[in-house]
Amino acid sequence: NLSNKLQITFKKLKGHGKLSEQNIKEALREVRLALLEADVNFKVVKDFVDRVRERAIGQEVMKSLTPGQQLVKIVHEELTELMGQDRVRLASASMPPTVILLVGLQGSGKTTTAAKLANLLMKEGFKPMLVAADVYRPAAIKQLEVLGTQIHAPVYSNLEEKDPRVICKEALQKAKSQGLTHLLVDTAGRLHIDQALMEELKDLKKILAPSEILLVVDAMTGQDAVTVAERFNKDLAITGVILTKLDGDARGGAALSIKAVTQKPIKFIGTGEKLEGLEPFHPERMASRILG
Amino acid sequence: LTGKTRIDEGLLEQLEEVLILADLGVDATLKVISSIQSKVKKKELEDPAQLKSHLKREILAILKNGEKAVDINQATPFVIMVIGVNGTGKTTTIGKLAHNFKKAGKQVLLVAGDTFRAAAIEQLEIWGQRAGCEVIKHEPGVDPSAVIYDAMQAARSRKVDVVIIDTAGRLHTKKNLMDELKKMKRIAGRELSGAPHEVLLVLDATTGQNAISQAKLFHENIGLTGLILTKLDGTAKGGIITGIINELKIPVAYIGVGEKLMDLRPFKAEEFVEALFA
Ligand SMILES: Nc1nc2c(ncn2[C@@H]2O[C@H](COP(=O)(O)OP(=O)(O)OP(=O)(O)O)[C@@H](O)[C@H]2O)c(=O)[nH]1
Ligand SMILES: Nc1nc2c(ncn2[C@@H]2O[C@H](COP(=O)(O)OP(=O)(O)OP(=O)(O)O)[C@@H](O)[C@H]2O)c(=O)[nH]1
Ligand SMILES: [Mg+2]
Ligand SMILES: [Mg+2]
Repeated sequence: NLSNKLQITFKKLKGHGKLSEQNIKEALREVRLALLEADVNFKVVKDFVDRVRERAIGQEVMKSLTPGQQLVKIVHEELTELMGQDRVRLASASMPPTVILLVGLQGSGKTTTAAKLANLLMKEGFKPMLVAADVYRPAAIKQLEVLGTQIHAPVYSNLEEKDPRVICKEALQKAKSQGLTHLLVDTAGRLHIDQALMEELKDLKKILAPSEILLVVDAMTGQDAVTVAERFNKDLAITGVILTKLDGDARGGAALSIKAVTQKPIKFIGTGEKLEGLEPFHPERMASRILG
Repeated sequence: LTGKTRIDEGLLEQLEEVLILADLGVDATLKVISSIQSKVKKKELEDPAQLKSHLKREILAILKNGEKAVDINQATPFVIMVIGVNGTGKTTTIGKLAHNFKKAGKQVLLVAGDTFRAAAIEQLEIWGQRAGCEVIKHEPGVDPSAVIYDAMQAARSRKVDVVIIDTAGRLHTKKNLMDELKKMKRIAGRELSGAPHEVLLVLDATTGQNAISQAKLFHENIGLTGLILTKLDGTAKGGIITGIINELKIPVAYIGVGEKLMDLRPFKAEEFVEALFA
C-alpha cells in the first residue's frame, strides 16, 4: 500500500541527510500511482498531486524523522478535506412533500436506493411515497412495487401512462392530497449523452421542483465518472451524490473525481443489496479506502 | 500527439493519459509505456508521428488474442451460464443472446436463475417474450439450483438447441454467493453432461480497475470461458479488458451497445482499438 511504498522511497535516502527534490518527485509519483490505481480520474489526480506537492516540499515533511509517514498523513488529510463534510443531511422543502429525484446511468442502483431512502425516512417517522417513473425498463415498475411492499411504503405507478412527466404530476397531486412528507422519484437509467432522455429529466425537474436531485453512481466506476457527473450536473444542477455497492472491494476513486468536478456532497453510500444497506457518508473513511 | 520532433517524456505522458482515461488501468498502461520506452532507447522507434500507430498495433496484438466466437453447435443442448456483479446487464444481454440464436434458426430456452432480486423473473420473462422463447422459472425465493435442475430436464425433453441461464448479480467478494453459484454450475453439469458449456462474465464498460478483481475472483471460483462487455454505447472505453485478456487469458465474446434486443455485437479487436483512440 501507499504507506509501505513511501517508506521504501524515503528509506533509500537515509544517510543522505536532507531530502532532495528528486526524493519528493519519486514520492509524489507513488502517490499519483496509488490514486490512479484507485480509479481516481487522471486530471483530478494531477490537480491533487499539485496540491500535495506544496505541502510536501514544506517543513513538515523535509524536517521529519519519518518523512514517508508524514507525507501519507498529508495525503490523507488533503483527501479527507476534499471529500467534503461528514453526514450531510437530506434537504427538506418549506411545504410538503419534499421531492427527491434519483438519476444516473443504467444499473447504478437507483431503484434499490429509492426504496432504501424510503425505508430510512419511515424509520425516522416520515411518510414517504415512491414514484415509479421508469416506463422503459422491463418490469421496472413491478420491481419498485415489490420493494415498496417489503417496507410497507406506498408506491405510485400508472401502467397506462407512458409519459413520466404525467406520472410525476399525478404523483405530486396524490402526495399533496394525502399529506405525505416525501416523494421519492425513481427514474429510468440513461446515458448522459442521450439528449432526449436528459431533456426528460429537465422536464421532470420543472414539474417536481425537487429539493434534492441525487446522482446515483456505482462505486466501481472508472475514469468515465468525471464525464458522467459533469454532464448530469450541468444539465440538472444535482444537489448530491449517492455512491452504491461499497460493500464490494472497489477502491471508489470515483468519489473523489465526482466531488472534485461537481463540488456537490456525497450524502449516502449503498452497502448491500438489502434495504437496510444505506449509510451516511464519512469522508475520512472514504479517504482511507481510496488510499487502500 | 503531434508537432514534436522526437519522442520525449512529455509525449509519453500524453500517451499515458490517453490509456489511463480509456480505463486500461495502471498496470497495463505502465507495461505498454515501458515497452515503448525500451524501443525508443534501442532506437527501434524514433519518429513521434509513428508513436500513436505503434501503440495501437501493440494493443491490437493483445486484443486480437482475446477474440472469442461462441460455437453453439459443439453440443446439444448447448448451455450458457451468465454471471457477474450487480447491474452489469446480464438479464438484458440474455434477451439479446436469445434473439441472436433465434435469428440463426435455433430453439432457445431461458432459465430464471435469479430467484432473489425484486421482479428479476418478470424482467426475464419480458425478454423471453420479445425474443420468442420459453422461460423456465419457479417462485421467487427458491433455491436457484432447483430451477437449474428443472431447466436441464426440460432442455433435454424439449430438445432445445441453446439454454441460457440468468443468475442474480453478486459481488465477487461474497463467499456465500460465490458458493451458491458453484452449486448452480455443479447441478447443471450433473444433470446435463458437459453443462455449462460456456460461463460468461458480464462486465460493465464504465467499470474501472475493479473489473480485474471481478474477473480474477469469478474465474478462480467458477471458471470463466469468456466475457461480455456491456454499455459501450456510453462514453466509457472499457480498456480494462486489455489487462484481463493479457494477464488472465480470458477472451471477449460479445459487446453490448444499447438497451434493445439487437444491441449485441461480436467482439472485434480492430474496431475496439479504433474506439479506444477515438
Ligand atoms: N451489493 C450491492 N448491490 C446493490 C447496491 N445497490 C444496488 N444494488 C444492486 O444493483 C443492481 C442494480 O440495482 P437497481 O436498483 O436495479 O439499479 P438501477 O439504477 O435502478 O437500474 P436501471 O433502472 O436499470 O438503471 C441490483 O442487483 C441491486 O440489488 C449496493 O449498495 N450493494
Ligand atoms: N446503454 C446500455 N444499457 C444497458 C446495456 N446492457 C444493459 N443495459 C441496461 O443496464 C441496466 C441493467 O441491466 P440488467 O440486465 O438488469 O442487469 P443485470 O446484470 O441483470 O442486473 P442484476 O440482475 O440486478 O444484477 C438496464 O437498465 C439495462 O437496460 C448496454 O449495452 N447499453
Ligand atoms: Mg431502476
Ligand atoms: Mg439480472
